[in-house]
Amino acid sequence: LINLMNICKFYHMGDQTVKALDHINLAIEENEYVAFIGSSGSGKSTMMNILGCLDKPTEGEYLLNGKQVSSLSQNQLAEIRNQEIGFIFQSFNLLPRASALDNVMLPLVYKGLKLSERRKLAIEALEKVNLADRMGHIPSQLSGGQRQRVAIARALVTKPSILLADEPTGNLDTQTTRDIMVLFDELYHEGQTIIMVTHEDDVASHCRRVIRLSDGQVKDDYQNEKE
Amino acid sequence: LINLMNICKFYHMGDQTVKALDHINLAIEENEYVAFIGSSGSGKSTMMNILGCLDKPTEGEYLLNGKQVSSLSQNQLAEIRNQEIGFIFQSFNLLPRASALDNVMLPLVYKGLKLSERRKLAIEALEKVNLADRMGHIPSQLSGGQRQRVAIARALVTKPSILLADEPTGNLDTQTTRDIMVLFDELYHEGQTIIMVTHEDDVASHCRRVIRLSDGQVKDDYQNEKE
Ligand SMILES: Nc1ncnc2c1ncn2[C@@H]1O[C@H](COP(=O)(O)OP(=O)(O)OP(=O)(O)O)[C@@H](O)[C@H]1O
Ligand SMILES: Nc1ncnc2c1ncn2[C@@H]1O[C@H](COP(=O)(O)OP(=O)(O)OP(=O)(O)O)[C@@H](O)[C@H]1O
Ligand SMILES: [Mg+2]
Ligand SMILES: [Mg+2]
Repeated sequence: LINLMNICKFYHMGDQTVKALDHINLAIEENEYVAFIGSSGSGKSTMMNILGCLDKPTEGEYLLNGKQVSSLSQNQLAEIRNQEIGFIFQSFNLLPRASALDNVMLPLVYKGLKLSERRKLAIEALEKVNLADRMGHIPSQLSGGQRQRVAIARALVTKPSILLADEPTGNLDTQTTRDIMVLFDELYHEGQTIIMVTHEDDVASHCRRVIRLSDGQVKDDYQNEKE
Repeated sequence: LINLMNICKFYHMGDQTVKALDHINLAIEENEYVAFIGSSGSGKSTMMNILGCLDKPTEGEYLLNGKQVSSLSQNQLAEIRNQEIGFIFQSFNLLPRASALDNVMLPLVYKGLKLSERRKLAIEALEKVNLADRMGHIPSQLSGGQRQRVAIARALVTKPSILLADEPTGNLDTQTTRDIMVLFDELYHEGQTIIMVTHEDDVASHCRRVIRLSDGQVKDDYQNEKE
């Protein structure tokens, strides 16, 4: 499904070069459940942005479903992002003047559904993250963990074939974190591909494969022992 | 040092009332090391904003150092916030167009120090959070955990007598979290008052007192057993 070949992401700052990703070679199959771990600044979000077609590498090739992403047009990239990928950002990126409900309804517009259907699916998604009673609030009227859950609901509402989740539980207490992991596990058992970044061991333990990044390179890549 | 008496924070949304804080009675002494825990939406950030004089309660009284905060002028409040309190926000709140160094230097302006002295203290603070090599980057050129550490350095640079930290390690890996807790422990042993919000048990275990909020009320208030 996903093939990264010699992927580099370099930033040139004056006379210094920051190597956010440094010659990454990686293959991820359909219906894998992957956790990226690694210290702060090791390249995890950069990796997610490239996987999600939100950013281009400086060098190297990214093959998604066999197609070279670098050769796709802006329209084709937008279509992939809207139809196939669900993205949960580390800093949520909600529309600040739209309610939780409107934020979650937004990705459904590309599915060509009518308003009543979009509303119904969005309310179901908000119920799954326990936020039905906050659907009218705009982001500034929500707690940090509530904004994070709106971002999660928005990514899940289109039932994406690839879910990219950058630290989806960083602002959540233990019980809420468990509820969210139940949702991700469900999606995985329905056949989807889940790729997440996390700092928490109990979250990484839900995944089947753990890839550790350090200074922009893959340092470890192992299977989680699970029944 | 801190006395909250019947503190309420209500939001009126149409015909519903959200009780973010619901009759809070609490006393915190000087040089305490307190962790607020509780589920997402339970009122922790609201509590921190009131303690930090960034928000006013709907009802009730807040006594800080014996003075009624509600009777203080805007100027007096600003002075308290600048001189006595260090605040680490759950969403960092960095100046987006200023470098990490400039962001950390900013609170020192109120101390009346000259530029070279402010720069020196800011660089030391960035070194303590392992970000000296990123001091020229602006927030969009930093990872999530790096932005969080800039916010931490900015709060610590004035050696505040009260440190208010809202989920200071939410975006940090385990090792970096430990490094940050070492800094907080140092500040505590120097006699400062540390009040933090956290979702992580190992972080709360550094504190001497743990207060659990639920639906805007204090549900638990216990001492951590430590040598
Ligand atoms: N401006 C507002 N208008 C309406 N409701 C609000 C507003 N700000 C906060 N709330 C509500 O007040 C409650 C408490 O919010 P608060 O941010 O204090 O929670 P929290 O404990 O910090 O949560 P988290 O762990 O998710 O950060 C939440 O249910 C939130 O929806
Ligand atoms: N626009 C940019 N310009 C320069 N350097 C950048 C830029 N964006 C990111 N970086 C650097 O690239 C490195 C990797 O960043 P990235 O956001 O991928 O880290 P991360 O692993 O997600 O970290 P965290 O766990 O803190 O979120 C960091 O050292 C960061 O400073
Ligand atoms: Mg990141
Ligand atoms: Mg909060």
